[in-house]
Amino acid sequence: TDSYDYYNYHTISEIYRFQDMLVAENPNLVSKVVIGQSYEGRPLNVLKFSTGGTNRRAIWIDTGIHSREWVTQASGTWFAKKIVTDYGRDAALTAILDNMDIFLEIVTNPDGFYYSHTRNRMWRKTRKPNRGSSCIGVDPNRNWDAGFGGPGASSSPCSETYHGPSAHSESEVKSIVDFVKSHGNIKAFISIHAYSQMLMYPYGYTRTAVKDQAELHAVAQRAVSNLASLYGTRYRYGSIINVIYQASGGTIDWTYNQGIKYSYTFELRDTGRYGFVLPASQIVPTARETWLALMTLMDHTFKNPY
Amino acid sequence: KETFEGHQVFRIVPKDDVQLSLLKDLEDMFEFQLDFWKDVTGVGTPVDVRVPLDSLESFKSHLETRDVDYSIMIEDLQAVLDQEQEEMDSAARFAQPRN
Repeated sequence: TDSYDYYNYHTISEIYRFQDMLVAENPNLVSKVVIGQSYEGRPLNVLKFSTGGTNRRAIWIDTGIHSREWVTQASGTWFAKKIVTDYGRDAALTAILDNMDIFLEIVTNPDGFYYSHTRNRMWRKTRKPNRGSSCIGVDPNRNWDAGFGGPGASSSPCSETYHGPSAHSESEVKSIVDFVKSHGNIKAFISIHAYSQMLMYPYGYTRTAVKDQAELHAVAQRAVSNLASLYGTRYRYGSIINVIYQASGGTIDWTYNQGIKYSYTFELRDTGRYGFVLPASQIVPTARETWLALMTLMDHTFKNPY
Repeated sequence: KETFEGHQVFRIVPKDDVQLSLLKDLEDMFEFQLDFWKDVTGVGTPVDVRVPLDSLESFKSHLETRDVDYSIMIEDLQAVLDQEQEEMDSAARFAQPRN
């Protein structure tokens, strides 16, 4: 993985190969967990970073649930390498990994990602056909059982924000749901999107403030400040409904309601000059600055057990 | 393979509640075949939207007759995508085979 080109975008098969290579190179730290299959039968691979122990407290990170947001899968790949490189060198990360596990799903929507490479660069949703409609796919960030089907999601299969026929109808979502429930000890859940530079916590489906709002807000403030320390990239932060808009059925609203207090979602670079076609030269700077915010969230989770 | 020749990405910043509601209506309108990259959120917050070539003129005139300002964020989306593909191809070409 030293020769993997982190400065360029890659196809799904290249990312799958990268994952296998990372596991092969770091057998005592990294393993691959297949949590399910996509609609088209692709494996839903999760990299597990663990130094031992059973069912340790854990941190979940996912990238690429919206397939066209290519900088997220690319950043996820960089994070994976960063974790193996920094373990044993960076005191904060080493302390985290000596006590907790990190799960990283780099290509959360593999069918959509493949489709965005081969057919339609602008594809965002899953690829499951919808009964009674010629339009394909569901928005996997509207498919969770948290205010499912409410305002801020569409009931039209042709919409980019179609919530799907029922909560967790998409295997890409259901597989995470099952994994989170069966693990039972995930303490932070970070879902990464692009673009527009925001760091958000629940809720999106309701104006009701989460009971941990003050703490989540303060941690977010610290995370975006650390992120900005590298290149001055400015982020907005707050609850989803306040920072973006009402969105029902979202990922981190469900995880928070499952008891995962440190539930956050990112929107990475940029402010809109390139949108989803962010040039490859921006991948590593984006990943580097995001890592600082991720470390803030992970370190806080580690130091504040609940 | 779906291509995007001549598609443009607009940036629109709603100035007031009237423009905000106008943009919200556009989100549910299939007529222009718009793809919202950044959805409508609030007054002063940019909205980014991809507009297909066939809808460009009618969409522009729709905005202009309602006095909504806009800027073009991406002039020709396919050109940007082609450049992205070229970079990927050249990266693959120069990738060193593993020894």
